[in-house]
Amino acid sequence: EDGKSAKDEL
Amino acid sequence: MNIFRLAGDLSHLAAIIILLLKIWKTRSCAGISGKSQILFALVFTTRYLDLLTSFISLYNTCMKIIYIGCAYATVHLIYMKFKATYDGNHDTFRIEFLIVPVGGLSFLVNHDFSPLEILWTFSIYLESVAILPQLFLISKTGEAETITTHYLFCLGVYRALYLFNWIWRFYFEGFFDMIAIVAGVVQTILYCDFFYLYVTKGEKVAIPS
Repeated sequence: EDGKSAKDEL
Repeated sequence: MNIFRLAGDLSHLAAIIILLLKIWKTRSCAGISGKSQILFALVFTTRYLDLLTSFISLYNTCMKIIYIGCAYATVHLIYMKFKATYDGNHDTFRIEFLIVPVGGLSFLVNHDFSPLEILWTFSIYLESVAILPQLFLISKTGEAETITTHYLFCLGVYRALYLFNWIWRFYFEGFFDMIAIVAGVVQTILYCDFFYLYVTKGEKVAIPS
């Protein structure tokens, strides 16, 4: 998941 | 989910609720930048559009709805209900100077050139600078009420905890999001000056202009 966006965060 | 993430989210929630309660209890939004609150409402709106497209967890969905709801409630209190107490004369930061460059940057540097992704990136960049009108307002009036400094302190703690969260995720999950990390570092740095004053001068912060 390197460099992927942190969509699970708020 | 790790302890830093959870504590960060709760600190963020505490900040939002402290601000709402302060305005509600004192029936006044003096010393609060309505422009910063509009920017935060815009941040949550553009970031949480994925509420409509994907489900992550019940926790995630609930927190997003609470954040958005509180952001709009705060804007409503400032610009409608307690408009008479709003410090518009001092809240003069030009937010287009933030929105336009941030909008441009989110088109240029993003993970994927799609509408939702660009809006998400826009929200990340905008959040990093959204507090500037509030800090500008404090520097203009020369002081901040104790409760306002608690609000800012909680927001700063939230950002700092998210940095630890990313360090944790990098080491234990091999995960990193460069856009979120760079914006998060910028955002945390903006709070450093405030943190210093908060710690050294106690809660009554006056930013020297």
